[in-house]
Amino acid sequence: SPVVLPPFFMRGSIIQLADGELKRVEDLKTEDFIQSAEISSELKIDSSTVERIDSGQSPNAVLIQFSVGELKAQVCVEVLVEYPFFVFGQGWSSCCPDRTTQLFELSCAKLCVGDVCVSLTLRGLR
Amino acid sequence: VPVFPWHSLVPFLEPSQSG
Repeated sequence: SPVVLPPFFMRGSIIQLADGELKRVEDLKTEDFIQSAEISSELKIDSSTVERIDSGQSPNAVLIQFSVGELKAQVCVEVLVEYPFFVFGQGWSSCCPDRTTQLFELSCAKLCVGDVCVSLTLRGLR
Repeated sequence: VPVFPWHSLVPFLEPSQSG
């Protein structure tokens, strides 16, 4: 349900990387996700490109269509407009960055069609 | 202070979720 956002997007939240290093959510870099996925025996990082952004069925929600990984599988997710995604080389981005910053004090860029987001998949799933 | 794992921050986008 896109109703409640998880607390770990709140500025100052402590995030543990796969190598055990601790970082604040606002300080995370693309490399942190890439290196953590490389270390992880179970998880693999995928590139998910934003193909479409439509208004969702729930209030304050959007429907985002991604093309995921090498196979460019089409996946749709419905999230609240302030839900932040991590864009490669850019950082946290959402469909309503002002709202994300207001709620989480997390600086945030605008998520746009064409942005490539970090996503995960289980190793060996395909 | 709670510590959250890195992989909770980004979505699992599995093809099986399409459609």
